[in-house]
Amino acid sequence: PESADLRALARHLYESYLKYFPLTKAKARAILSGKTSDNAPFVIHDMKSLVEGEQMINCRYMPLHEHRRSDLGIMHEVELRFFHSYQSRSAEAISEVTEFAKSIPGFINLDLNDQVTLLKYGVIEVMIIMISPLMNKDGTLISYGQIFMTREFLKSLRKPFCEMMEPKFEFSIKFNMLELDDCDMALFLAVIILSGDRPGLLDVKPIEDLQETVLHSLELQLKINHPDSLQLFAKVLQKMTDLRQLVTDHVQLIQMMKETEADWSLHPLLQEIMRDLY
Amino acid sequence: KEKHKILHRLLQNSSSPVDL
Repeated sequence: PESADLRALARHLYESYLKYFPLTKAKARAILSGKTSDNAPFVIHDMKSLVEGEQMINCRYMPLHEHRRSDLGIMHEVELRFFHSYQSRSAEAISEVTEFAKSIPGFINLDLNDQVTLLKYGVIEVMIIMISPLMNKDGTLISYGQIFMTREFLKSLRKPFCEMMEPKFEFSIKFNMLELDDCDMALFLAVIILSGDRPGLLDVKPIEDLQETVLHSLELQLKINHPDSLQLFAKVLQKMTDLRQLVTDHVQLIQMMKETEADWSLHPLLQEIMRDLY
Repeated sequence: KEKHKILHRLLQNSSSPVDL
């Protein structure tokens, strides 16, 4: 394809990224570095600030059960409540990723079963890329950037909950060093979604053709946007290998928690995605 | 298809993200 077409594709994907993803990298980095006119995020670093943070966001994402309102109950139930809210936000994010995928030219013309397969295998990888800009070595933004939760607090939760976010921090810190911007990210997310090697695909050729065009667009975008960053295109693509391992470990952990946590129920959409995944 | 009911619904919904 002509480079003008590749630039138009980059602009289109960037626009739909802005349309469907509420917290961009630019905004997240501004919040994290304090360079924004908005209020600084509320910091959750212990049980007391967690309760205050929950009240601040009106408990929408972290519902308290009436019979567990004692302080002792809060201590015991914090992990379950936190991951209930994590699941609700994940389900919303999957819906956003789906809309973004549908906006990739040619995606909705693929076999519907293949669209399902691409999303099933792609969404968690995409979500890990999307949370990277929200993270730094000390913690992560949550709740659309209103709250900053410290890494130490997440590590202080009981097992296995404390093991959930740490691998994402390790990945994100390295991924953020590539310094991709939101337009680079939009193209990379489309490349991930259009992976022709997902298990069970019925018609691989049209998917690979679409991915090839987006890959060309990403390569050109990185050359223009990062002229001094050598081999950036190759470095970005290498992240896809790390992502697959990260998702495999994540799904194993969730499935283990489903067995061991009696009070834990998995959101139906996450169940659909994780069933028979790897 | 039954196994991925919600994903199918999300894909076939023509407007904005559906309420989950």
